Amino acid sequence: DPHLTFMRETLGIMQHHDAITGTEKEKVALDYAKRMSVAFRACGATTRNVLNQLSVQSKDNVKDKTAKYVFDFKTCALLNITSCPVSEENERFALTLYNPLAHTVSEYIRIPVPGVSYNIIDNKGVTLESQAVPIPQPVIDIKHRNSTAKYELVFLATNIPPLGYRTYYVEKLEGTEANKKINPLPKAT
Amino acid sequence: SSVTVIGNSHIKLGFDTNGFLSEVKADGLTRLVSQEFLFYEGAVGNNAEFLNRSSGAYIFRPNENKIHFSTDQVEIEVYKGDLVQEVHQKFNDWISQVVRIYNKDSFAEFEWLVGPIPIEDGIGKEVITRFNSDIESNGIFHTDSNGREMIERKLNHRDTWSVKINEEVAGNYYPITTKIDLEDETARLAILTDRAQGGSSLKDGSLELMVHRRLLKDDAFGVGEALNETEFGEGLIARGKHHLFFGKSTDREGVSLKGIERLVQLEKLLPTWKFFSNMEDYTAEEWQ
Repeated sequence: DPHLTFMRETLGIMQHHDAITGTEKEKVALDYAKRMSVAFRACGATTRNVLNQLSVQSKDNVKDKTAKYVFDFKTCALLNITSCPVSEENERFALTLYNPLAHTVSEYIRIPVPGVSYNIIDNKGVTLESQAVPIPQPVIDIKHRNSTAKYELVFLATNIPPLGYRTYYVEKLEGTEANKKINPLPKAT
Repeated sequence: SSVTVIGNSHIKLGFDTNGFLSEVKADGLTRLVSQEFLFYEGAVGNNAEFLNRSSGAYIFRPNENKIHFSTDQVEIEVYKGDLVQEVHQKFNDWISQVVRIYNKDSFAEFEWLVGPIPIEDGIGKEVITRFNSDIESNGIFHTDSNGREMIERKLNHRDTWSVKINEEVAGNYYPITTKIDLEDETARLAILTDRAQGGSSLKDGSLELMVHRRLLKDDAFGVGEALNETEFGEGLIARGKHHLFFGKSTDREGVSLKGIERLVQLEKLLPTWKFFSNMEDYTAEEWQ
């Protein structure tokens, strides 16, 4: 509760007309942004606990309720500048998508990655079609964007249940496996 | 051919030899639709009285409606694959965009990147994206009210009083939270935004949305500083998305474009939450 209450109080501050319209001094705007990022981090602990419990309960007749595996479930706040340490630095990672809407959705997902050859499987072990697209140079050139990602890995996540989640396993391919994947087509400038 | 085309069976976009969007084909219609980035010069008043206010955090007021094109030649790179087709556009050193169409979508995504806005010339700039089409909208367009009902707007007009427009541009700007659209009896053009923006339709068939601003004079409404945001000593860089819907304006078999727009609006504004977990220690089988 203390984490969620911190987010509640932060959003209480964000009701101020300055926070909504941007009529505050720049330093105040940066303070609003800092408070929001601290609140999201605080709630990250909550979502991690919940998702770890859910992933345990999803196994049938589990005796001990403690999660056998505890996963990070990290959020990447810099996806808006196409940067995410987890997907850039690890050759294997899982991506969990939580659908906040009350109806099933499908969504094209873009993951910042350093290479072009990856394999993506869903929770049933089905390999998904994916495509690597180069990150535009003006995005790569953004100063202070400390990212090794050169591509975005695109795939279509389908049938994510209402107020539910689906997880995908992403693995970088090496050697002959890698060559089978289509590199981004040559660019027509 | 001289036109570069991306798209799928639902919607296709054509780009001319200068790299600009030039036509849209969707819903059995092909119409001229172009898109460009421009910027207004921000007005610098002495703030002495209302008629001489500067453009700032509380006010949008272009300087004598002076508007500049960002470029007349766009460098483009085209990537086509099975899931998505993209045109990477570079308008100038501080404006670029990716126009993409995913293979199952019936709309196009415009991901713009603007900034740092240069101010070496001492002029504040207010950057807009503008879509022009041959739709005969007769000065009528619609803007949303907090993501719900669409309010009819008419150029240089107010429903409830006989308005005298002193500012031809700013006097016709309205708050857009999620959508702005226009139509004639055959075609309809709608733009979804990913955040609140100022917008208008200043001529038939044209929709414009303000994506970024950098101003150098406080507008004397209380904040006590110009809207001149910087990060690491440089002007702020803004990045965002617009989604373009185009098609017949008459409802088809009940599945009108507006219904799809509403659903996509919800799914773009409330996308899935992404959680990443390191799996270096687990094979795919173990993970499963």
